[in-house]
Amino acid sequence: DPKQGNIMSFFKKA
Amino acid sequence: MLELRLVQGSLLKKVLESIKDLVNDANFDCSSTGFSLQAMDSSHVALVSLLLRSEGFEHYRCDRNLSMGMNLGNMSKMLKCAGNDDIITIKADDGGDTVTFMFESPTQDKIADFEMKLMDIDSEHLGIPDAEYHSIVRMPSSEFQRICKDLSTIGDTVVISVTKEGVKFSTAGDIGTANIVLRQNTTVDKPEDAIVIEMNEPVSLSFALRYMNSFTKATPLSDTVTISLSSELPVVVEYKVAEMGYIRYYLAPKIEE
Repeated sequence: DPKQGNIMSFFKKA
Repeated sequence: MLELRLVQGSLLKKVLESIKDLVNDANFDCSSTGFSLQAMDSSHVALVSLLLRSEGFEHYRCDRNLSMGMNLGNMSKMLKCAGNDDIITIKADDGGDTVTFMFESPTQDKIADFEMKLMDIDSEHLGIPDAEYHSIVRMPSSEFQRICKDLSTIGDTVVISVTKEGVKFSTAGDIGTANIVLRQNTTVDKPEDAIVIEMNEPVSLSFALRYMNSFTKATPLSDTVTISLSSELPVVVEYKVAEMGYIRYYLAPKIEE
């Protein structure tokens, strides 16, 4: 099964 | 001092219903631009970004930037006490630990004040880069809600694929599989009924249906929804909030290991 990605790996802390 | 008067108070009620199941606590940020919020769900899979521009309020006073931590469940309880036709005013003092929601009936014969305790929330603000999306689909929001609801009875994951044929929503589960294909259709009586598919590059991504279903709580806010997809990025599911702003949901894709 595909693994759920994490939003913080796409968007960095401002 | 902050004082925001929203004649169409039902918009704020609907906004809360659209985010309270996804996010428990969040900071509402108030600046000269508007009333905004950015928050992730507790497992950091989805992010919601809300903007209600200052021009959309009948009266907008925000003396200095203010961040107000609120429990969205409690805020929703309070806003549910406002009538759908009520005018809602949000009031707070700089440095205060409460926010007041004032509800005025359209005939001004009932005025209610609800004061809610604020909370300190240590939230991380993420930078969302501007992106060129491979494909952008605009469709009736009720159709998107129906598709997500139907597919979640079959499977847990939706694969959204955009090709020159159209946009395909697919799922698979223990009982079988389902595929729903929508083709571009702009020959409709009402523009909000159109299906518009803008494909720069074909794209196919997998997402958790549980989150997609949660996003569709925003359906009462807008007749249309826009889904922006790129193979490198979280999907953006956007609902406009009348003429004054938007709710954007970002959802990280499921990735093959």
